[in-house]
Amino acid sequence: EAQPSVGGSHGGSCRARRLYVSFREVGWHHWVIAPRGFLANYCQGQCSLPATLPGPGGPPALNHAVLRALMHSAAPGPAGLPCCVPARLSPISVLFFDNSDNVVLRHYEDMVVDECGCR
Amino acid sequence: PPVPARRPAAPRPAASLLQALGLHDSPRGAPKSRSVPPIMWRLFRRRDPQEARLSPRRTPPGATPRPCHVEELGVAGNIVRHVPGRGVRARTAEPSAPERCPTWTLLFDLSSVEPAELPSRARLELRFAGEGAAAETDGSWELSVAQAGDVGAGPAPLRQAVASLRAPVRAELLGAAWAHNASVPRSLRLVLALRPRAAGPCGHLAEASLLLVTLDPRLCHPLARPRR
Repeated sequence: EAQPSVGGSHGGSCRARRLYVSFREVGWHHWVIAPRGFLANYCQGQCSLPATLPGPGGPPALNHAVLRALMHSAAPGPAGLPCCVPARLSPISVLFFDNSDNVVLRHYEDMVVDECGCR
Repeated sequence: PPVPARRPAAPRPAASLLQALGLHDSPRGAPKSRSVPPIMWRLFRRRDPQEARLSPRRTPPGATPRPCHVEELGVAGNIVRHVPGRGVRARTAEPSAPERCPTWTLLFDLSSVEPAELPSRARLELRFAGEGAAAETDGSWELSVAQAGDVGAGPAPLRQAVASLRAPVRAELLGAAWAHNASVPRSLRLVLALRPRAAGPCGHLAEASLLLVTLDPRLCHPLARPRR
C-alpha cells in the first residue's frame, strides 16, 4: 500500500513516502516464512530550489543538485530539475524455505528507503 | 553486410527476479513436514532491522547488526541455512566386532549453496533417543565424525566427549571433518559413531541437522570474509 502523494502531481518537496510491500500480494507468502511484508517506502517530491538547499542553520552546501536547481529557476532548460532519489537505505532479512527443504535466513541489502535526497 | 549481432534474449522477469533472490528455481512453497527450528527464528528476530525496531529489547538501541555478520554465532556471513539430515542409515555392528553400538551414515543436500559462497560455520546438531538418552545419570560417550570418503584413512578427524544424550549434541565440522578452505560440496556425507566409554548403553540417533553459515563475497565486503 502506498501513501497517496499530497499537493499536486509531484506531492510537495522531495521526501520518503510510506510504501508497504506485502509478500502475499506478490505471491511469495507460500515460501517466505517471515516477514509477511515490510516497509520499503519510496521517494517522491519536487527538487526545486528550496528543497535542495540545506535546512535552516545548515552548512552552506553548493553541490551539483543545488546548481541544477539554480539554473532551472533562472532559465528552465532541457536539463530539468534534479531527481528525488534514496539517500540512505537499510537492509532486511528474509526467512524462507528453499527447494531442498532447508530453512534459509538471507540478508538483502538496500531494501528499505530511510531517507531521500535531491541528486 | 555485417550480420547484426544477435542480442542475447532479455532474461524473463521471473528468471531475473530469482537470480536477484539468489534462488536457482522458483520455490515450491513450504514443505508439509518441515517446521522452523527455534534457532532460525532467533537469528531472524535478531537480524531483521524492522523487527528489531518493533522490539528494541532484542537489539540494543542504536546498534544495527553488521550486514555480513551473524552476531549470535559470532562469524562472518550473510546466509544461514538449516539443512535437515537425510538418509540416516544405521549400520549395526557385526556380532564379532569389538564395538557393539551402531554407526550412522548421514547425507546433507547442499546443492542450493552457490559455488561462490564461502563457509564460515558448519555446526552439526544431533538428537538421540533410546536407552542412553533416557538414562537419568549422565554417562560418557565419545562421538566421532568423518566424511564418508575419509573413513578408514586413519582415526576420525573429529572426536569429542559427550556427557549427556538428553540435550542436543553439537559438533563444529569446519576445521575438523571439513577443511576450512574447502568450498561447499554439493552434498555432504558423514559417518558418525557414538561409543560409550564404560559399559553404558548405546545411543539411538533420532534426528540430525546442519547449521551452515556462508558469506557471499559478491554481496559482502571482502574484509568481512571468514578467517582462514
